[in-house]
Amino acid sequence: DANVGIKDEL
Amino acid sequence: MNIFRFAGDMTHLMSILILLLKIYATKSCAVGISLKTQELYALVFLTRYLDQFTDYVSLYNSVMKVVFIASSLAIVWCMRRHPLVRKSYDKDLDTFRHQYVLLACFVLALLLHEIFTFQEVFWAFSIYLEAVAILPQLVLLQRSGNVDNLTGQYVLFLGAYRGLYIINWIYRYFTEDHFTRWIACVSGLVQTALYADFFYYYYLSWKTNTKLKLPA
Repeated sequence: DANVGIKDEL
Repeated sequence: MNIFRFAGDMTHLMSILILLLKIYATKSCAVGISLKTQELYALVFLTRYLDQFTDYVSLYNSVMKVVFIASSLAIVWCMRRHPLVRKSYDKDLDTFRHQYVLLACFVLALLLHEIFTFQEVFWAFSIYLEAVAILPQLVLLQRSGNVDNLTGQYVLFLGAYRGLYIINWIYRYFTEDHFTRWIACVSGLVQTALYADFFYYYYLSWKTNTKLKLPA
């Protein structure tokens, strides 16, 4: 799902 | 972005600023600071933010990544090169064999990751490494017995940052559908547990108003 690719947390 | 994560990032930033303050305010002395922990943190940021130039998330995200990488490298450089600081760094006390930790985290990242790509494996590596990066520092504090208050506050803020991140994950779990960050969550829990004993002694020293002593 989309969440896996983008790491939006530091 | 939720308030817990923002607060977590700010306390994380505060911990780094406290360390920079300690090094400069105490006439550039690094007593009680583990260079190995600082090197591990620099590596955590360098391996985690590989996506800095490929995936743009937000201005805040990009700016904070640069700040974390720059400040952690500045601390390592300072403790290695700065003529005064490096003299006060006690390498005979900072003897934690961190290369084993590096190897263990890398092997674990090769086994446990979300997708088997260069970036993802290094991201998982950085998550595992961050969980154990504080160990040399905690060992150094136990060896040196007394903890000066700036170093104590440094570890306290680091623990607060991870604690806030755990609340952030709980919050996101309930508010976002398919929020699955098991690697970061489990590793974050392990990391916060590592701080728990330090918190306990810190709280005791604060309560009994005595100097913070860690059992050797």
